[in-house]
Amino acid sequence: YVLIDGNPKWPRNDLTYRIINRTPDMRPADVDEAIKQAFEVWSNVVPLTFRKIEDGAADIMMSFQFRDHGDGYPFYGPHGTLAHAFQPGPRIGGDVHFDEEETWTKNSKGYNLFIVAAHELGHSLGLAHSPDPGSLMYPNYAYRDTKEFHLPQDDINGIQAIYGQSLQPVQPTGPSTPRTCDPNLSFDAVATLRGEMLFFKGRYLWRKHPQIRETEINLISQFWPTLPAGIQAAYEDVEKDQFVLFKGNTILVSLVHGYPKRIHQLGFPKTVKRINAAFSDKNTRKTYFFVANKYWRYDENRQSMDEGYPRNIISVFGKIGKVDAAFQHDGYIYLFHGRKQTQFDPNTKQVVRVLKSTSWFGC
Amino acid sequence: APLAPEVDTMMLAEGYLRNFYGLETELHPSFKRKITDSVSEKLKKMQSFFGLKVTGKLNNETVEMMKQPRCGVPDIGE
Repeated sequence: YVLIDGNPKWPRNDLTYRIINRTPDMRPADVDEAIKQAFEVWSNVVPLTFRKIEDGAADIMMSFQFRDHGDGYPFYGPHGTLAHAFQPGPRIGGDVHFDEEETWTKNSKGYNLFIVAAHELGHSLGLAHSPDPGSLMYPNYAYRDTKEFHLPQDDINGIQAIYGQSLQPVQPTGPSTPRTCDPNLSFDAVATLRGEMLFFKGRYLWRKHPQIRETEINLISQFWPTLPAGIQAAYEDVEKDQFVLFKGNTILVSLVHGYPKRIHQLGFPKTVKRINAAFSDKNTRKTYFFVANKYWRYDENRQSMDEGYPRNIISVFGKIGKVDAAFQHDGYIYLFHGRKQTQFDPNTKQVVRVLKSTSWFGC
Repeated sequence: APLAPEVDTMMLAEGYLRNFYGLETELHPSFKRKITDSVSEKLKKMQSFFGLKVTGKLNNETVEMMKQPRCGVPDIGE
């Protein structure tokens, strides 16, 4: 987390707020509810209270503004800059301005007012932008499931550094962003996509370009706002230019209509509830699915499962146990299991070597 | 007439660095070299903040990051 230069903070713990105007994009009651919940994000973790007033000057004045609105920080139309807020202080201090030209919503379409308001209130209370991509105070917008929202630990640490701990008997905790070179890091799914490698873990996604040493970590929702966290398997169908993802018994395909579908439509028996890992061989057009200690092979040309499957993973790939994630690269198959990955040569049917799961990140 | 893509990208970058990284571009034309140096320094700060490869040059990853919707508050103190 990062605090605003000079560490400005409110001198009192009981603050007032006022909603000056509302966006026509949402019902007034929904605007009020989104903003109330945004305040609760912070009041849940520090000893601050926020009381809504209808008239007069409040500590934090919230409004929807259009283009140049007289504070030296104009908006420029849809997208780009969504909102801004001022650090704690008198008059304009603490105030929050939303760009009226954005499409504000209470869901994943357009920009979610609750998410943006909660972020801006972080500034109103004294937080600057955090470089932690999983934090609420990261500068870029990313949709998060608002029903499952928990303030990330980075933000909790930041706001408690200013106002102290919550008065609750049990201190609240939040999710932490995984460290890229954590030796215990495992992945939910790994796949290639148009020359890049994508590593999924919870609500996070690492993007690795083979020619670039640095690895980017972002929230999955930054790239696919409607995609759920906790993707369990993924593969790229190079020929169809499709990216296929699995969670539970659901198949999702990026940019293709007619999805989600059920995994049983691929030919799995009803007893299969989820797929642990998948990869597709672009040369043979065969896709391999790993489920518990077995694997299936699917023919992308015939659109059906090959006969003779499932087979035991151990019979072909050796004693590696459950496979968490899999992908193919330069002719080799990489099977991820826990914090390790096994490099397998499909031609010699031999294990080449066992690596750390994070070896792709140059750790 | 529409701007050439590279001009468009340079304008996007200058606007971004001015708004969020304190780039000052209101200098006399004879200080053009100084502006270029300043852009490079600010780009490095921005790339470092977002965990991108720090080159001081406007590459695809940096432009992609600049195009994302975001908060209007600067990333470095004012």
